[in-house]
Amino acid sequence: EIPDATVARLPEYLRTLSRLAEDGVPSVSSEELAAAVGVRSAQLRKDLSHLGSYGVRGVGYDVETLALEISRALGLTEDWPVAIVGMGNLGHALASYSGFVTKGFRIVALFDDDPALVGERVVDIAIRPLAELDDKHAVDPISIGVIATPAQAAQAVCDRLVGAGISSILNFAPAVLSVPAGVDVRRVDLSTELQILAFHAQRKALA
Amino acid sequence: EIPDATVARLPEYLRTLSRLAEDGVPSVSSEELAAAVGVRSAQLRKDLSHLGSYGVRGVGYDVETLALEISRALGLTEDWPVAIVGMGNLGHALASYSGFVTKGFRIVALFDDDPALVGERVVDIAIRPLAELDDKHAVDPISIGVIATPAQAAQAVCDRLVGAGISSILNFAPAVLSVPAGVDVRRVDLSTELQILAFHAQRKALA
Ligand SMILES: NC(=O)c1ccc[n+]([C@@H]2O[C@H](COP(=O)([O-])OP(=O)(O)OC[C@H]3O[C@@H](n4cnc5c(N)ncnc54)[C@H](O)[C@@H]3O)[C@@H](O)[C@H]2O)c1
Ligand SMILES: NC(=O)c1ccc[n+]([C@@H]2O[C@H](COP(=O)([O-])OP(=O)(O)OC[C@H]3O[C@@H](n4cnc5c(N)ncnc54)[C@H](O)[C@@H]3O)[C@@H](O)[C@H]2O)c1
Repeated sequence: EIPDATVARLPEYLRTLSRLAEDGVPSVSSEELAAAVGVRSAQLRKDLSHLGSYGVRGVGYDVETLALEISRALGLTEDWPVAIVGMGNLGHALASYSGFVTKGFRIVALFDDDPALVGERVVDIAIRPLAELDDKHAVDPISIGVIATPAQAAQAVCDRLVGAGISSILNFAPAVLSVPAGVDVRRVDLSTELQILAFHAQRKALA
Repeated sequence: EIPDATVARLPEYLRTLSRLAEDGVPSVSSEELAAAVGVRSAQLRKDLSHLGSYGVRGVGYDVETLALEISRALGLTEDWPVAIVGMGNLGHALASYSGFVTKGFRIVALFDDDPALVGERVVDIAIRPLAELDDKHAVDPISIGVIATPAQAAQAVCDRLVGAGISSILNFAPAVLSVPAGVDVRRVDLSTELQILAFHAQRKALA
């Protein structure tokens, strides 16, 4: 059983490893990889031991091998079809973000209830009304639903996604969603990052 | 010295406490608060002890008091003027996100180099060319810069912000920024959340 805190760090390790691989770096020490992500090297070794990944004393980890082991543990070697509901400003930014495609997340459907948006093509996919979710899911099954609607629409949209059989949801709307057991919801709040910056800025000012 | 991992969890505790306060709940046990955030209660007690916040055995924590202690530790009782550079899809979504204002982050300036966007008003602030950064910062000092430009413009924009004296940067562009010592950069990668969802979805499928 891999602890949640470890799972949350794996994408960070992978991002650093991908950069090293792009730069042609063959191996990396646990100290170096830990420093790049901002954890202690003992924590990194403990995290990676959950995957059965061990470095070689004095040499460290092989970059390509470790990146593949983490990708496999995260399920990134598979195909993850994603649907975005709510194609306003945020939906448009998410649909065209290159960072999704490079990790195996394939945008397959875009939904919005605004008739003025229906039919518009973004990343070569036509925006459809949410009423067409079941038809689309039947043809090209959706693994992950992303909610980028206003808060008051979020629960109803979530119910539609869960009703269609989608059990992984990424929610951007500032609303707490209630879901049945077996459905995973992750909530993104970009103000969290600003709060961490504020913490460090305040400490700098006080120092 | 508060560990980074603790700092990263404080906004989560605060979000749950704010919800409890809205619902008029007077106190919360460490088990209950820990479960809402997804950590063990021993970890929560350890995190809060760094702030000098202790619960009362058998009663737990006072919701209002703990929320204020965390807000103060994060510096949220102060005013944090924020500037956004890059007013495309993401910039528009960030500028109008209500989740910033409620935590004390005040959007004071919006910049974009596209002449077609300059002059447009978003949340009643006019988009200005980045060349006007120094004038704006002199009149209404900016604490945090948010970069929502394409990757290839990100380093140059970062240099402009740092050159103006801004030492806290939130970067959305998929580019690694190099900054002088004393400048904090936090990077947001929304694919991280999708990877964590993929991890849990894969385990459900294998179970
Ligand atoms: N969590 C964060 O950090 C963060 C950051 C920015 C924005 N947001 C949130 O993301 C959401 C979207 O923000 P935005 O700036 O893109 O808003 P927006 O108004 O530009 O877009 C919302 C879109 O949702 C559509 N919509 C509304 N109800 C719908 C329904 N029932 N079914 C399908 N589509 C529906 C609208 O037609 C619109 O196109 C908001 O809730 C905002 O608060 C969150
Ligand atoms: N990190 C994440 O999770 C995430 C998610 C979505 C998008 N993004 C990234 O955010 C960025 C913005 O995405 P978008 O969809 O809003 O793109 P966009 O093309 O809609 O907007 C980019 C804006 O930046 C402006 N710009 C370009 N160069 C500039 C400069 N030198 N100075 C000032 N403004 C400049 C453009 O005029 C444009 O308005 C992209 O880099 C994208 O990859 C990141």
